[in-house]
Amino acid sequence: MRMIAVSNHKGGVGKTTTTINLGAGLARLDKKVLLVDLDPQAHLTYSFGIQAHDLEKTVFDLLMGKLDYNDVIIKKDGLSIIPSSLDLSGDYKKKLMSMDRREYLLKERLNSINGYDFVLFDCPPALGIFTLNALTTVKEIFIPLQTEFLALQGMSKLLKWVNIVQKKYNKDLQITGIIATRYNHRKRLNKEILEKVEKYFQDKLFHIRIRENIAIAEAPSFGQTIFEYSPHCNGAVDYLNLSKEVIEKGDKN
Amino acid sequence: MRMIAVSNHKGGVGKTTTTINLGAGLARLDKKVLLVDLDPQAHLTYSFGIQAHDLEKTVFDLLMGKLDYNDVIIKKDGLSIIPSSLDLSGDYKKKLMSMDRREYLLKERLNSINGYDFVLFDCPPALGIFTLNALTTVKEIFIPLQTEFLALQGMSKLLKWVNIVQKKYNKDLQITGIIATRYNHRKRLNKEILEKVEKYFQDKLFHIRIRENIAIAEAPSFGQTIFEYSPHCNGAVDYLNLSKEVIEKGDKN
Ligand SMILES: Nc1ncnc2c1ncn2[C@@H]1O[C@H](COP(=O)(O)OP(=O)(O)OP(=O)(O)O)[C@@H](O)[C@H]1O
Ligand SMILES: Nc1ncnc2c1ncn2[C@@H]1O[C@H](COP(=O)(O)OP(=O)(O)OP(=O)(O)O)[C@@H](O)[C@H]1O
Ligand SMILES: [Mg+2]
Ligand SMILES: [Mg+2]
Repeated sequence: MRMIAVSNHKGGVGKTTTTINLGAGLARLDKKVLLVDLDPQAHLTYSFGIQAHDLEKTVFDLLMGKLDYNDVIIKKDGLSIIPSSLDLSGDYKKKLMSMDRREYLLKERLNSINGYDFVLFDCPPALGIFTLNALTTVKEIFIPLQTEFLALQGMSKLLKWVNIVQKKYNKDLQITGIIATRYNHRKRLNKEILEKVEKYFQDKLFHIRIRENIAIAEAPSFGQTIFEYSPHCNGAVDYLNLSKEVIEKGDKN
Repeated sequence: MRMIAVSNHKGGVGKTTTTINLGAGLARLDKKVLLVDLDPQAHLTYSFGIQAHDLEKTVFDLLMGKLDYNDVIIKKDGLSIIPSSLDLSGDYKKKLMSMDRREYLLKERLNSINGYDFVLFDCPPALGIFTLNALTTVKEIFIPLQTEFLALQGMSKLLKWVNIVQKKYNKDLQITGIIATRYNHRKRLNKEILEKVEKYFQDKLFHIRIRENIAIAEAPSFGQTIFEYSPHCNGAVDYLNLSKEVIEKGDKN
C-alpha cells in the first residue's frame, strides 16, 4: 500500500486537481484508491459534488477520534473518499491544536487501514498541522509544481520544511515525485523553469507534465473527474499517463 | 493619500501582479506611488529585479523600528518601493509576533508618511500578522479575485475575517474594490462566476477585468512592469484602464 501526501504550500498549483485525477486514473488502471481531504476549505470534497458544509461524518471526526475511518468513507465513481468539512473560521484547527500528539492523529487513526493500493492525501496550501499530519502518516510526498517565475524559490522553502519534518517526526519520509502542472509550452518561462527543475530534481520529476486544459478546471463544477467529464481531452490523457508512470516508477523501487 | 491593501488569502490570484502593475499604471497617470512588499517570500521585490535575499534595509527593519521609512525606500521606474527580505524560515515573523502592539507596527512606522497619492501594500496569501498590519494601516482593501470554481467560497472566508478585523482593530476599514484577475472569457466557468460576483458585489467590482495574458507572467522575470515589457499588450491596456477606473471611483467618493 502506497500512502502519498500531495503537498505544496503555494496556493492554486494543482494539489486538489492532481489528488482527484491521479486517484481516478489509478482507479481506471484497476488500483484500489482512497482519497483523503485534509483541507478545511474542502475543495476536494466539493469537487465531487459533496456538500462539505452539510456533512456529519468527516476527516475531523476521524482526527478527533469520534469515528472510525470506515464510518467516514464515502464511495463514489470507483473511488473511496474521506471528505472534509468546511471550516472557514478555524474551529476544527483550534481543537486539533489542543490535542495530545496532535501531529500523529491521522497516523494513529489510519493505523489498521488495509485493502487499498494507494491512499492519497490532499493537503492545504500551508505548512501547518494538517499537512504535518499527512507527512507523519506517509512515506511519500508528491509535489505539484507550477513552472512559473519564482517557482524554484518556493521549492527551496518546501524542501527545508520537509527536511525538518523528516528529522523531527518521520525518518521514512521521502519526496518521491514532482509533477509539473498547468504546463503551457507556449509560455517561454514554463520551458525555462522546467529545464531548471529537470536539472535539480532529475530522478524525482515525472516525465509526464499536466498541460493547461480548460476541461480540467470545468470538471469539478459538475462534480466529475476529468475522465467522466471529458475522457478524450488532453487533461484526461495526461493524468492517465501520469498514473501509469506513478505505477511503473513505484514498481521499480 | 489613499492607502490600499491588496489582499486575498488564496495563493496565486494576482495580488503581487496587481500591486505592481496597478501601481505602475497610476504612476503613468502622474500619481506619486509607493509600493510596500509585506510578503516574506518577497515576490514583489524580486519582480523588480531586486535581490531580496541580499538586502540590508527592508520592510522588516522598518517594522522592528530599526530604520525609518525613508531609509528603506528604493526608487525604481517612477515608483517608490519598500522591499521585503526573503524569509523562508519564518524568523522575522517570530520576532514580530513577540513584539508589543504587533498588529500596529506598520501603522505606527508609517504614521508621518506624506508626499504620495497612493500607497499599495502587497499582502501574502495568509490572514496572519503581515496582512493584519496592512489592514490596521489602511482604509481600503482591494481584493484580486480569480473567477474559478469555489472562488465565492473563498470570498466568504475572507469577508468574515475582514469583518472581525474591522470590529477589533480598525473601524475605518472598507473593501472598496474587487478586481477580476486572470480572466479568460472562453472559460465558461469564468463567465458564470463573474456574473455571481457582479450580483453580490456590484458596487465594489471594478468594470475592468484583467485578462489572462502571457506577457504579464513574463515581465517579472525581466524585472519589468507590464508597461516596460510589452506596452501594447492586453495586460498593459487592462492595467492602465484599471488605474483610470480606480482614480475615477475614488474621486466620486
Ligand atoms: N491542468 C490544468 N488546466 C487548467 N486548469 C487547472 C489545471 N490544474 C488546475 N487547474 C485549475 O487551477 C485552480 C487551482 O487548482 P487546484 O485547486 O487543484 O490547486 P490547489 O493547489 O489544490 O489549490 P489550493 O492551494 O487552494 O488548495 C483550479 O481552479 C483548477 O481547476
Ligand atoms: N493576468 C494574468 N495573465 C497571466 N498570468 C498572470 C496574470 N496575473 C497573474 N499571473 C501570473 O500568475 C502567477 C500568480 O500571480 P501573483 O504572484 O501576482 O499572485 P499572488 O496572489 O500574489 O500569489 P501569492 O499568493 O503567491 O502571493 C504569477 O506567475 C503571475 O505572473
Ligand atoms: Mg487544494
Ligand atoms: Mg504575491
